[in-house]
Amino acid sequence: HSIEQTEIADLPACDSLNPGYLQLVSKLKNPSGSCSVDVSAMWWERAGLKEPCIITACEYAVSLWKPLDTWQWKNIYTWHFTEVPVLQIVPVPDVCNLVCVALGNLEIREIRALFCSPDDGSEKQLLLKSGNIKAVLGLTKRRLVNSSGTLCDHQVEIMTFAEDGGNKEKQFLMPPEETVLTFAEVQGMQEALLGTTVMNNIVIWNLKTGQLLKKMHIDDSYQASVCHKAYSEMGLLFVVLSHPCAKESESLGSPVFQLIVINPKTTLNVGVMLYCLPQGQAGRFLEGDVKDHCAAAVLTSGAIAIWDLLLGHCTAFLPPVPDQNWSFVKWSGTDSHLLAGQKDGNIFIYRY
Amino acid sequence: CNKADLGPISLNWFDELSSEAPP
Repeated sequence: HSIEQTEIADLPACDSLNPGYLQLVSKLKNPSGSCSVDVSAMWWERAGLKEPCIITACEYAVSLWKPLDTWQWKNIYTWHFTEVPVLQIVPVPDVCNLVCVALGNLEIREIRALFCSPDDGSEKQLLLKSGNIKAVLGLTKRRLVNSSGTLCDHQVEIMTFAEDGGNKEKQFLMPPEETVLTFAEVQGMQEALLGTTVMNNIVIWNLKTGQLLKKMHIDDSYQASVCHKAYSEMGLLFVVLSHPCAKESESLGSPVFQLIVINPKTTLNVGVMLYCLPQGQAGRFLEGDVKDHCAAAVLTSGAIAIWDLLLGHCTAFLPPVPDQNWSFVKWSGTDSHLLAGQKDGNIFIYRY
Repeated sequence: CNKADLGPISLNWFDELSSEAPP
């Protein structure tokens, strides 16, 4: 079940004054024969011991791996799905021993909670929501938000888990008159939630009252932006977006992420920074993750690129290895590691 | 970018918008 591997990853030089450093510390191979779709890291408690575990998702199985000594991993639980394939893992911060998954084909059809029976330790799953689900995100304080339905019956719903993962409360947020495609928490403001919409608006809610506070239109240069991170500073809202539909431009290079600043009072906003690929590298944003001031993206070229959002440039670039494109990348929520996966089930863990 | 392009700024924007928005 586990493979140990320690080697230094080859890193092509980037146009950086302070190059990032990626060290391959571990590799694990998902045993399932189906296509690998996602990875995450979370705390799991067994016999009174909380451990930083890895969760891997294939189309029809989600596995939990516990750490052994010297960066080896042991598969301890696997949840199986027979009808609808897994699309993504949805970690819920502040909840131990429970992880959510989104299932569907092209769009999300179900959200399920995965956990283990306290009685016999067997794998259990619970259907939390089914229907035409557009977006889902785990939030701090054991909350899960999702948007579902079509224009006339669009709903934005928050579920709150009890400390042990059970008993969930439900609350609805006032829906905007358009579909919400992505969500992001506002760092340091636990009652604020952002969403991006199909019409290129950013909406902001008060999670305590459910009020829709503002709808803010952003630059039409990029359609269907994905919101990854937001923080409020000096009365302004800073938002990190990616643009999966952006066209490559010769003058700007390839903008993969963008930092914009919004005045929530006036809704006026302006682009602050474009995070482009190093010269000579091509590709658009396919999939990515932002944590603190680090942004990682899988590109259409099959490579992974990492940006320091404060420095403003690409600090590490990981070409496809070996002859396999990268297909997903996540920052570990339990430490400062980068989890990178390939469709064939290989997951690589890098220290950054 | 120029802060002036963004209009009047309030440090307390979240509470102010919450008191202005429909319940």
